[in-house]
Amino acid sequence: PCKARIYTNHWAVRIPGGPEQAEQIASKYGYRNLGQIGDLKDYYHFFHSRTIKRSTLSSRGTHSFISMEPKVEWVQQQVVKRRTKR
Amino acid sequence: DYKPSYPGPVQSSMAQSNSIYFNDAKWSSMWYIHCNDNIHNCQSDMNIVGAWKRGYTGKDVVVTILDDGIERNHPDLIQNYDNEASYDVNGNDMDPMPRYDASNENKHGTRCAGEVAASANNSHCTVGIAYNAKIGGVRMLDGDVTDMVEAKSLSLHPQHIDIYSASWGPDDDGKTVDGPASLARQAFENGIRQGRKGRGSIFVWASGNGGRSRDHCSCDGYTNSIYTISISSTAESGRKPWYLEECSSTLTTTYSSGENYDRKIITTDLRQRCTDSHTGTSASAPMAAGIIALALEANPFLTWRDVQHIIVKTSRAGHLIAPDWKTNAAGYNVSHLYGFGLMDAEAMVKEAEHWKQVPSQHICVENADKQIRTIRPEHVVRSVYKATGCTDNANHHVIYLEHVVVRITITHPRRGDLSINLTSPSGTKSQLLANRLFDHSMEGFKNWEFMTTHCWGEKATGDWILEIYDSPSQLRSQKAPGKLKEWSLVLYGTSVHPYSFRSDKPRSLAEPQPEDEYSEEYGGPCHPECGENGCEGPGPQQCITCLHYFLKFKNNTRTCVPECPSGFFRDDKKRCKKCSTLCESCVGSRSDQCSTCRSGLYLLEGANTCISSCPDGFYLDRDYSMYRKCSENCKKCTSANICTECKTGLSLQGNKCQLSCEPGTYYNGHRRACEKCHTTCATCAGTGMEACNECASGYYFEEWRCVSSCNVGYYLAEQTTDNGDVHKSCQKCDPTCYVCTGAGERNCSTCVSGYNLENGVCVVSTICKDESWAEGSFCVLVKKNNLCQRKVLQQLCCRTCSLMG
Repeated sequence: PCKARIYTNHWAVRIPGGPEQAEQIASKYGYRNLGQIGDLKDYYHFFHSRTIKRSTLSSRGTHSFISMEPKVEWVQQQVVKRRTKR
Repeated sequence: DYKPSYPGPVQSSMAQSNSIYFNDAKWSSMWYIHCNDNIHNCQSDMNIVGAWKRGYTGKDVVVTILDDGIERNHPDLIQNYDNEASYDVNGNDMDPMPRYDASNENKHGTRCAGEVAASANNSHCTVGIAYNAKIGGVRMLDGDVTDMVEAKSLSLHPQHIDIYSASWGPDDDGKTVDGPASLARQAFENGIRQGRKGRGSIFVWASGNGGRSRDHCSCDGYTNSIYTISISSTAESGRKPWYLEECSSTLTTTYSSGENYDRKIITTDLRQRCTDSHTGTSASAPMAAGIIALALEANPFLTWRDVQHIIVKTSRAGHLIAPDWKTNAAGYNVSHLYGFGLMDAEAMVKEAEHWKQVPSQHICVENADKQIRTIRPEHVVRSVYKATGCTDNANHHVIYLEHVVVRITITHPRRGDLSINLTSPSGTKSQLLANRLFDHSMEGFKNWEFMTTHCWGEKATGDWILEIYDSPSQLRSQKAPGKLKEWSLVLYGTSVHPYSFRSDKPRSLAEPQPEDEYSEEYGGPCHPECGENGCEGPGPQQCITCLHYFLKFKNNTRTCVPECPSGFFRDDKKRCKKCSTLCESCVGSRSDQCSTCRSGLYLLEGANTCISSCPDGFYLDRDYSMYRKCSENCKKCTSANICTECKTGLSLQGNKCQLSCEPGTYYNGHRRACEKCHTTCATCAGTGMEACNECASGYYFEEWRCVSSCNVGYYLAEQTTDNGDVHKSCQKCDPTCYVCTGAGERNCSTCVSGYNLENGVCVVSTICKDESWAEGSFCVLVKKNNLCQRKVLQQLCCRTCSLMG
């Protein structure tokens, strides 16, 4: 099976400044903030509708400047993982 | 084959009589829950009914299944379904119902859920192991699974959900090395730190179905994590199922499917149905989750580590068949196939009832060994690290081990050719990695964390030996050999004995314990045989560690002894281990390691085995009560130097066996070969004509040699043996004859000088002169002793000697 990385249009970001700040930053860079990731405090699920849904290339564009945003501690574009049922 | 007692009026589910009966359709097929040895050869010792009888059915415990959804309206699930423990991550909504399609692909989660908490006594399908627990499902596999999807699932409502059960992972294709990425790792740590109000979420994981593709579950970061309880499977028979993977991070085992003739696991299925097609370690993980739910009901305050300690203490090798069962230095039996053995629900709830929380976890990251070593084909790289257990740092000091992790970076042209072992200071060897036939990757391992549970309870300090083997499975370029770049040990455990605060119970509760009078914290004196770590009571079976040796009983309890009793031997880990049944004393547990034998048996020299009858080639030495070897070449003997039968090709000479030579030859002991006899011999015992045993034809025995014709003074005599054979030999003539034709004095044919032959008799020929003084008794003696031929005597006794007769 293809071993290439498949990038999605979902991001995980870590913004210690709280939900409001996350909301601001999301809209500033064109993301939709889908809320906190589970029970992980300060981690948020961002979705970028104008990015290719599945690509072997990590996405470029102005939205990727989010990683330079000082209030953003960590950004990870989500990659599809091969998981099998046992 | 379980014959439910006919209900008449429907019995209550917890029947007052000895057996439990539910009216669920498949109840009678659930061998792994209700049968035990004495019912029609049924084999199940997870003792689930035993836990139920103690009143534990999972009440108030919340379990969720991370999978492809849950059919929450299934008649067997609807009653226990918990919305709060559910979510649809793939669809980003609250409803985890699976997506239905023709392939029925999304049945997995519903099947897992039924094993845990299908309702009991509702006439539907099956009965969950924790049939009163709350069950939820997270739909997260039915779409793109990303690090974030996993993190969301693993950290769903950690204050509400107690147990997360996952029956999935990286490909089990025997060539993947993958594990939780950063978010999922965060989720694990978050759950462990904060979940269940700080007691830690319980993550249960299926160890993998890659047996056929020679996969090794150490390459799966989820089962390798110390935060997950990795579960493997065994078939009803106790045999290893074809799909099972081995590794040292597996903690315990539950039943699952085996070969097609093995009985199956029953559970709920999509579209409100029932199935016995749920197989593999996928079926084992939820079963373990259900059992852990029973223990959490018995003691909701158990932390995530308490649960792992209880599993280690109560799981049992039982009838599980594995070639690598070993007992570690803490006295636990462990295998790479089944971890510490089959889960025992009843033993777990009993331990849980009185469990004292184990001391806080310490983590000791030993210094990395950064010395680069080349890994050459067919060679082993051995690296020894002297661990201190971080004695210099009170918050990280580890004396008693729980998990051990080896972080390792290796470059290598073909990862599948590598195998890695780790040996603890107590000598327990864990196989961290086995060769993987299909792993051609050149990526090596980058700071990969291998984990072993096999040193659980052992001491941390001392020499840890890492061994890396490179066994090329096919030709490889020699240009770039492998390199061990760096490795470090991470020791998890406690700085005080985990059970030293225990109040009342000895190490294991497999058997019901009489309420002993030490229900308070024990502060009294310890038994003299206790070691330096104190005790839980005055008896030798309540020591934490032993001064000399310890004897372990079937029910997992143990007692400290000054010496091992007869029938046991002591090994290098201060354990008294059983000799083979035939031995009285021994140096090992095999039957060929006896040093003395039980009465009626004798030690076979050289084989160190005990036998009752004396085999050929041996004789009984009563002084030493042993069978000793006969001398060389001897087939049967009565003592070391009395042979009674020789081996083929040899013949008995006296009490010895010698090479039996062809007739006409004899065995020369010096030259150790057969040599020709003298020409006059037909057979002989040695060289020369005096050594003949039989004469050649045409030759006759005369005294001890063979002659062609009798010499003077001998005549040819014939003897007929009993069987009619005629034997000829030269016999001596009568003394009065010089030459004779036969025996006696009447067959003389020639006389000695001074005698005349008269009718075959020799008479003295001399005239006697005057009467000699000696005539009388003296001369009679001379004549009786045939001395008349002597000249002097002849004259002296002339008259007597000349008389006839």
